[in-house]
Amino acid sequence: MGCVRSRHIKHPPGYEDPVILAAETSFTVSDVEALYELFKKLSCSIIKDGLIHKEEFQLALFRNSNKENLFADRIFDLFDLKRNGVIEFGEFVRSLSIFHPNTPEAEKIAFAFRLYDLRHTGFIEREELKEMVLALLNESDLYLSDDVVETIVDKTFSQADTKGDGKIDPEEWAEFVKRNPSLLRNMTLPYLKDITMGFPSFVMNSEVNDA
Amino acid sequence: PALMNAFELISTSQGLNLGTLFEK
Repeated sequence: MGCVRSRHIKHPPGYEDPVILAAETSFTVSDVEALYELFKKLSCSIIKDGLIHKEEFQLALFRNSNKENLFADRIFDLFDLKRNGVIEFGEFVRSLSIFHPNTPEAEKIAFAFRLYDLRHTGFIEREELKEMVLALLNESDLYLSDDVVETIVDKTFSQADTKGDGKIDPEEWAEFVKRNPSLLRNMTLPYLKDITMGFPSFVMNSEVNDA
Repeated sequence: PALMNAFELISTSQGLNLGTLFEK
């Protein structure tokens, strides 16, 4: 299927026309075709069905398909737009486009908000923030006492929750990020501007004449 | 540590470093 490089082109489920994807994202048609080269590699690393399963996503991120990580789970879930447990090519391109340097900051801010709104309540709540801090500490093998964690969470919350209602809404989040732009640092991948350089083989597999 | 921004701390997670996807 999508795992076999062949001129007799048969695409996996979820494949979408690069021309359409380019029109809807920050990528060019060539970029999308180069991303397809990466997608083929990731989606056939364990289960050879041309879809990215969570284990394959974890393998690409951590070189370990069994590594549990709260944040990788959240990213996977946000990429999985159809919520069917796998990332299809169209979902992969549309989601990665958020991380493109040319994508408006407002989209990055909104994505980061959804990322941190663990329970999908439309707010980032104090308990969620503490849970994420504890997950980060656990992942990093760092130890901070509960008092210190509480202090960090309280201080951050007091700065972000400007309305003082015990939760951070999208508007407060956007204002907080404007005051702390470093929070969006990992929402931009400069490499995406040069994705065709990383996967030059897209030219061989292009289906678009003037790509 | 009391001066740390919790979100700044969280953003250092390896799980949020998607650049790794592009490493050969």
